[in-house]
Amino acid sequence: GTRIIYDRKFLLECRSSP
Amino acid sequence: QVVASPDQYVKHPLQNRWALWYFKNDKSKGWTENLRLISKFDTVEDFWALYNHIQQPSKLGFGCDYCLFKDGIKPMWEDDRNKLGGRWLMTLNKQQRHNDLDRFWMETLLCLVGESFDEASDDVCGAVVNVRPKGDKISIWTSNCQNRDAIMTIGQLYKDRLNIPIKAMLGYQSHDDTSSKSGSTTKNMYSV
Repeated sequence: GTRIIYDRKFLLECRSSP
Repeated sequence: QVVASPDQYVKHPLQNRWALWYFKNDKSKGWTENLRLISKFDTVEDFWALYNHIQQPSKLGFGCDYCLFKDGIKPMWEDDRNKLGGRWLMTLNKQQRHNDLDRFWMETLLCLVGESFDEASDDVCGAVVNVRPKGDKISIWTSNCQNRDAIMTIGQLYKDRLNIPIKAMLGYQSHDDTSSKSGSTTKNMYSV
């Protein structure tokens, strides 16, 4: 099946977005 | 008329739902009574909302732990999905509490929620940070200590991700050995 993967760059961007 | 793109309001789903636990060392209570579920989450946004809201490990008192485990797995050896497994264990020295503890723990959480270990991510049960006077510890728990390939993948990718110097050795111990150790040290089944 598919796996939902997030790299650290994306995760950190999500942290700072409003 | 302005229409927001889904990316702006749809939360980003995680592969797994996770539960964050907190263990406070209160000697007057039993071990399991001291273990508290803080909250569960299954999106990136809810992860950050929780993470930004709680104390960093370096601010916790001695004897306290944070545990992040897949929903349905209790953060203890006895849980059915832990009892055949083990953990990659990183022991930190006292100076590292100031310099490394908090950033290593955040990186560990990002590895888990982001499924950073390819197929081996399925073997991950959770992670624990123990704040201790003699030296803090961070560990990643996996479900089966015999799954050598998955365990080595996790260990190697984790070591790379934390940028730990090559010579610093990371050891993997089975929970069985850890729980039945006679001496002060537990033998490593694997190391990277």
